[in-house]
Amino acid sequence: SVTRFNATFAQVRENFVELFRKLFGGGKADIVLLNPEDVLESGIEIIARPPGKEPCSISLLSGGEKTMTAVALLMAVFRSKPSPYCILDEVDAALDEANNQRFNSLVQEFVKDSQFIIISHSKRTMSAADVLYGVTMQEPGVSKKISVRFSDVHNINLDDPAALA
Amino acid sequence: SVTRFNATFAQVRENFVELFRKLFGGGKADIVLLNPEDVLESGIEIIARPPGKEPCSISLLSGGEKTMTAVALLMAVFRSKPSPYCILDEVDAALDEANNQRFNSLVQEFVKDSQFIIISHSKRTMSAADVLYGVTMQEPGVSKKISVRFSDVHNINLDDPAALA
Amino acid sequence: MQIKKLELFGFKSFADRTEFVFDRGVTCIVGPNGCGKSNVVDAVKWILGEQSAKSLRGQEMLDVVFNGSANRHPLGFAEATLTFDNTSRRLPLDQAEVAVTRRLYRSGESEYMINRQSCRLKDIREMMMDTGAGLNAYSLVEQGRVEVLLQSNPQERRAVFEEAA
Amino acid sequence: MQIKKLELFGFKSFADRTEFVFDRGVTCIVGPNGCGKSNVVDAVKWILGEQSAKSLRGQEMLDVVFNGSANRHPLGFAEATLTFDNTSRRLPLDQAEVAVTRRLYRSGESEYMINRQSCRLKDIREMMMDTGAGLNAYSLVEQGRVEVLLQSNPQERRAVFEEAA
Ligand SMILES: Nc1ncnc2c1ncn2[C@@H]1O[C@H](COP(=O)(O)OP(=O)(O)OP(=O)(O)O)[C@@H](O)[C@H]1O
Ligand SMILES: Nc1ncnc2c1ncn2[C@@H]1O[C@H](COP(=O)(O)OP(=O)(O)OP(=O)(O)O)[C@@H](O)[C@H]1O
Ligand SMILES: [Mg+2]
Ligand SMILES: [Mg+2]
Repeated sequence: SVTRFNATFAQVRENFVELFRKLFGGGKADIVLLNPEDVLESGIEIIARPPGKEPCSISLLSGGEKTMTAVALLMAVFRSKPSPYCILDEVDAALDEANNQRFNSLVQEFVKDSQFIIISHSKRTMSAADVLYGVTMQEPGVSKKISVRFSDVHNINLDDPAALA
Repeated sequence: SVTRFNATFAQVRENFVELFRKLFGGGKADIVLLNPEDVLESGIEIIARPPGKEPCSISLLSGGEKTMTAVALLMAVFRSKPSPYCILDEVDAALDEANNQRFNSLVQEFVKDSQFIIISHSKRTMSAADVLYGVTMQEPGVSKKISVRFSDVHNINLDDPAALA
Repeated sequence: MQIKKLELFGFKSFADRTEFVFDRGVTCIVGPNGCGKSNVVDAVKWILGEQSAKSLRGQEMLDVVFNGSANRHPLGFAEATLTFDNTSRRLPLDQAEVAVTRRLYRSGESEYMINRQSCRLKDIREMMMDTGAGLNAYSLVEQGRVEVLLQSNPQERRAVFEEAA
Repeated sequence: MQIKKLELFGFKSFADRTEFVFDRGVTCIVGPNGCGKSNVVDAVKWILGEQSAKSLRGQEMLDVVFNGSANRHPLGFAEATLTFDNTSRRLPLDQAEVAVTRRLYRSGESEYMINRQSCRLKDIREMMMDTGAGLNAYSLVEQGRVEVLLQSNPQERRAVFEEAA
């Protein structure tokens, strides 16, 4: 219905504006209905301006900036209708160390209401987790679950199948 | 012409088979003309089987395996007709540490004939380079070139704009 | 309604019965390229009713059945079970735990179960529909897909908002 | 025919005249998300004759002109120069160095130069065509695009082979 869509849209928009500023340490973002008269059919436009930069189309943003903007929008939707769990597969691939840290801090704000299952190659993301599961293929072609300790994260090369054996 | 395409195809195929085995430490790969009678119009199929695994469509390969397969094919074409330079923007984003190392070792085999300009967030890739250039935005919105020493790679957080200032 | 457990047996690279127990908070899954981490994400989608083989990186649905390795024969079926904590009774069953099972045989035949009671796929999808925990666009982000919200056209983006409304 | 130098002035985030000197071997460009690394790659494509604004992540070609920042006004034009080592005389000019310059004014007017001689864009593209160093698909891989060879349909893949043939 129109009322419910408008209510959701307003809430997601408010969350997005706040989460973007949190992830970017400033700047400005918005989501806009392209066709405000036709709420039930209108497409949605995204505006994102990192701090200190001029507004430009989101296509010009860098790889890492696009990931951070997408995460802000995703979590904005999530916050308006929380799912009991959230599964993220290598969403931090394009992030530098500083943004990786901001991303992981943001996840912490949602942990109270939702369970997160995150796949990552980043040691920083691993260190921020509560539990680590390792998956390895000691026998070629066959996946096996192993337990990984937090002390392993920095001591061994987690990506080396031999190390995890 | 048909002869020239066939010659190139055969050479790229031979390179691809070899480079795939080198990057994966084994396994089997091939490129196939879908329509051998119609060489000038035929599409090209890629077959890739990492070591120890059963052959399957390349769509089922993991993110890192797809990157390694694509790099093998790209360098196979490159070897048959070397370009004087090769510019790679964060191609190692999906690679674990072990594959990152194999990727960088492979680049070393092509360095004799071609110049490489590689953009990366990976410390391992940075350490394998001959020269490092830093780009930073001390003044918001304005890019600036700075020199980065190899000792910086492990000592400071290269992704922290403040650290590079 | 958090995930308590995920069991895989014959699903993609998980030839052996493998169980992942999940707790509140953040669980991080780690391991080398190609070892099976994203296959775990595919299993969750599959159990929740994903019908597009392409969305599971396959050419056809039978691609999810373990198809052998250097030392193993292909298996005759793929099975995966997702167990939810239902103390909140968010799922319309008067049980503290709800286990959803999906099985696919090489013959192409499928079986579905809720708490070991045989059911149809549509029963699973309908049960998940109002919980915010089904196959929606914002509680599961596949590898390489985080920027999809930014890239997609305004109409596709709208679909995500509608799921949250 | 390697790249000796790349100069940017008013190109995207490079508001100030910036020069990158490149040597043989591997040069790695590093820095935080959004600082301008991929913009350097865009500049090389642009100088070599890229005419698709979309391929440079813009909506229109004027998007490559520095459009201001917190402390700066937009600039009136974008300029970039790529200088090649031509001791091999691989480029059809009897000069040891060949500098290719492209400039775009806010009015929409463009200027092109080869060794400071005014020319047309098509002269630049034709000069680069047989060298294997032009805008081909295998000597420049943009961010997020390494897997394109695997994803593209068989006919698109063929185009890459034809460029190498
Ligand atoms: N039906 C199947 N039977 C056996 N192996 C399979 C099957 N389907 C997929 N695989 C294998 O699973 C592997 C991919 O696993 P997955 O995508 O989970 O890796 P990953 O751990 O996510 O790696 P990355 O870090 O590179 O993303 C492939 O090598 C593929 O061959
Ligand atoms: N015409 C322009 N004027 C000013 N700034 C611009 C212009 N075009 C692009 N930019 C800015 O350049 C930035 C993107 O730079 P770039 O893509 O090179 O980053 P990057 O260093 O590759 O980052 P990442 O590591 O995230 O990939 C964006 O923040 C964008 O606002
Ligand atoms: Mg994966
Ligand atoms: Mg970039």
